[in-house]
Amino acid sequence: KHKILHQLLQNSTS
Amino acid sequence: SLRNIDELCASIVRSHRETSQYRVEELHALRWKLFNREEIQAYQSKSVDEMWQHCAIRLTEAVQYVVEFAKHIPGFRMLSQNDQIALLKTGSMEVVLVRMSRLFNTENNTVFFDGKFAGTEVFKSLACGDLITAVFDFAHGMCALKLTEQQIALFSALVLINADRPCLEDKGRVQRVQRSVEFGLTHILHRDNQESLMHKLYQRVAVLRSLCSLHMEKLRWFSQRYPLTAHSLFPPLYKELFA
Repeated sequence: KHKILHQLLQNSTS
Repeated sequence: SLRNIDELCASIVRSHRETSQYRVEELHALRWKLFNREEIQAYQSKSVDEMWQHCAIRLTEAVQYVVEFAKHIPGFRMLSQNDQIALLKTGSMEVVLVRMSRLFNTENNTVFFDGKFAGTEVFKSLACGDLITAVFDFAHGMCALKLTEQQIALFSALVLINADRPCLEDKGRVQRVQRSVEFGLTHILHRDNQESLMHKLYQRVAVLRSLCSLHMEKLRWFSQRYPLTAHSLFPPLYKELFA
């Protein structure tokens, strides 16, 4: 659940 | 302290600027670039599910920028991942709508979409005219407030950081971040001598809520009629947020 959101949130700042 | 509030506002404004899909000057230069008759026709002759898929992709792109914006709001990253997701699930669409008012030309009632300005007729094949009309009306109302980019930045952050959202683990912590953003917005409005805007902005928040529930209602209707498109062709992030 919410795999992509997790990923986006974990990506260090862009 | 005042210095802290200044720093908070500066961070939010910077984040807003760095995560805006389009700059205001850029949009201003394009404001009379409209879709022509044939192009409008092409949108109108798309099937309902084609147009829904197209718009779901555009909306998801806009949401990705909002996620980046959120990450740079001071205090957001200190929240638990659960609470970050809970805030984005309910707030990202609202921020997209606030941001959309920057892409709106009130002189001819058009919005920047797919590289040109589009009137409501472009979205006809979505088959949800009431939602589109309501969204355009909202953009019109936001433009009438003539907010500065700084005011839009702080208002967007306030829309997102809301301790009343469902499914929050640590409401108290969200509340503290929310209060600091509220302070920031009050500070900016005071500095701009526009304190009366605060009340009007809170009225906009209620409209945002109703637009989002209308969006969800339309999505349920669409998913029932076109389950395959909704299930297999919509962007995964769109499904995570709204399905």
